[in-house]
Amino acid sequence: ILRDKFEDVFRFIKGTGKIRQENIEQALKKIKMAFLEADVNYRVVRHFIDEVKKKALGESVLKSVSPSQQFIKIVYDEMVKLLGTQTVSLPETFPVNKQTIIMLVGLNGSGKTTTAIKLARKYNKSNPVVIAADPYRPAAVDQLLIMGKKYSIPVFYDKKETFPLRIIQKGIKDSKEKKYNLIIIDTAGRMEMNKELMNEIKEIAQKIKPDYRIFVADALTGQNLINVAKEFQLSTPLNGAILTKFDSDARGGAALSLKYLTKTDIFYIGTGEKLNDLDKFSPSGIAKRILG
Amino acid sequence: IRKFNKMDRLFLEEMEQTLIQADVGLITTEEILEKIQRKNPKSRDETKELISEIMAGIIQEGELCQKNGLGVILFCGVNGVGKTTSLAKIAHYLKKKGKKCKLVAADTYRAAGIEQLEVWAEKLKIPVIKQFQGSDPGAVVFDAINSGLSDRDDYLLVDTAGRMHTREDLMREIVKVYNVVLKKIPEDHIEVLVVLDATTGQNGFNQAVEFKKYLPVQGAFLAKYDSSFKAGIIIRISKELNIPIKFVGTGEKIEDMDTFRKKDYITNIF
Ligand SMILES: Nc1nc2c(ncn2[C@@H]2O[C@H](COP(=O)(O)OP(=O)(O)OP(=O)(O)O)[C@@H](O)[C@H]2O)c(=O)[nH]1
Ligand SMILES: Nc1nc2c(ncn2[C@@H]2O[C@H](COP(=O)(O)OP(=O)(O)OP(=O)(O)O)[C@@H](O)[C@H]2O)c(=O)[nH]1
Ligand SMILES: [Mg+2]
Ligand SMILES: [Mg+2]
Repeated sequence: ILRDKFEDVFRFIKGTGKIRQENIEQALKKIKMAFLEADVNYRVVRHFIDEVKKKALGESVLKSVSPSQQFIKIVYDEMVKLLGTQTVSLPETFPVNKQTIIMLVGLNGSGKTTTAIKLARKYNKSNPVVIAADPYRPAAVDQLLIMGKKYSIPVFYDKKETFPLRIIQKGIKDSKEKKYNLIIIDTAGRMEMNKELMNEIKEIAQKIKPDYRIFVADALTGQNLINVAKEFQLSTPLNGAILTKFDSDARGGAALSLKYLTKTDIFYIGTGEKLNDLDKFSPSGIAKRILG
Repeated sequence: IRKFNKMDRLFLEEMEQTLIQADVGLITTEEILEKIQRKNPKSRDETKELISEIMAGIIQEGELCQKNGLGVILFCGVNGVGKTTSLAKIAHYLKKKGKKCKLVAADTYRAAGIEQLEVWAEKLKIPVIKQFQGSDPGAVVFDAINSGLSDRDDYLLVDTAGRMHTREDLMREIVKVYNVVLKKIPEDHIEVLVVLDATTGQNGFNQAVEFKKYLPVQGAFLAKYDSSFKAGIIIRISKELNIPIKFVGTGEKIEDMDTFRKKDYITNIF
């Protein structure tokens, strides 16, 4: 773990008693390694290293008694600063006198459909319905119907309709009649450079005006996640993100990059395939995990 | 980095950034850059060429194993990487070559795992062996092998449920499925393909390590290569795990698949 990595860097500092430039370079290199192994974006790493270097060479550290502990504290504080100290999340419940619309978007296979069902369960008290707006993927509608039936979550679908926008419009009309308060729209996976599919999302967002547009990405995603998020952001301003597959051994550096470079709040993390595997995003928890 | 003048040092940092952002990973990037420095290239173009040569020396291509008699191709990988879709693409590819195939719906866990494969089987006009959600995947495979042997099929393509490589119980489950095949099919007639998602970062290496630990992984199918990701992780996977990349997925349609060519892959990194 990171603490052990720093122990040997600072072991010889205890002898000379001060953090010098050379010690810092070694320690920073270890941080760089840890972050890149954790899939933190290269640009975020560069910025982070610069900030930590400035603070670590500052007067207060040079006078400190335990350099390694002080150094780790600087790193940790800087991370929490990037990740945000508060848990920004969706409201506890949604208003009962109107419809709140949540739209989930993201790359193929990131976990949108599963997350739609998890969200519906989490907000069970808000009378939710999931709209099956993916007419492309084979058996995508069946996937929702099977989960909906298993967990008693209402699913609106129209297997004859091939236009997602029309499915959603019909679904919203139907939801108003049935007095559902929370409408969760599951959309098809798409690559951010597919102009046609990105325009589709843009049009849906413009016509439907969802209250929340949430980017669903998996925690295993590599360096380019930021560019993907930015493209989705251009098609429809994102309110927040949900990062799935945190039950893997991926350290989740994507969270740091997403938060820092796109200022997107992370509402939840997915921690498994089951209905309840949706946890609130904890900045300090993720900071510890990225640091290893 | 000391041997280079300041101008070249900047260029090396630029190269480091390019490789890291391509998900090559820090360890492999440093190994490559170290080799570069020892060769002392005189120009930027020469540096790029050297890096390409080094990568070409590391990256392994491969073909599907060809054998007479029934062959079984087992698709494994973590959740959502593209196993089911990639399997359908390989079935299409084999069918075009005149091979008689059956699809095996051994993802008995995920909602509509079976239905999704059935849609592909129908599109391809080839049979699918299935039971129902919750049945034992080994039992489905057992039925499939009997059917494949009696019908003298060329290939059975086995779809499995997505599983996190960190779940020992799920990894042992897929070993059980493999062992069911091994009971009736000789080892050299079974091909284990790990499906990797091109959008995955360093975790792709961990995935490959674990699947190789439990199963004799003979190759990788790199799905979603039509994404904006460079899948640099396959360099380390090829090098340290000896796993050749056999195919790339380039879209969601049945024909969106190519044989993996390292020359094109390396060009794409830059
Ligand atoms: N281990 C784990 N698996 C997950 C998680 N979230 C989703 N999955 C699994 O990931 C796979 C893909 O999930 P889906 O919900 O189908 O993903 P999707 O984004 O709707 O996929 P497309 O609609 O094809 O773009 C499934 O096997 C899910 O069970 C998670 O947090 N942890
Ligand atoms: N653009 C693109 N999408 C792909 C590719 N391969 C698969 N997909 C998409 O990725 C998503 C997941 O594909 P699946 O085949 O269901 O993945 P899987 O590994 O079987 O998923 P699980 O069984 O849930 O673990 C679907 O939306 C596919 O259409 C590819 O090469 N390119
Ligand atoms: Mg889906
Ligand atoms: Mg599948």
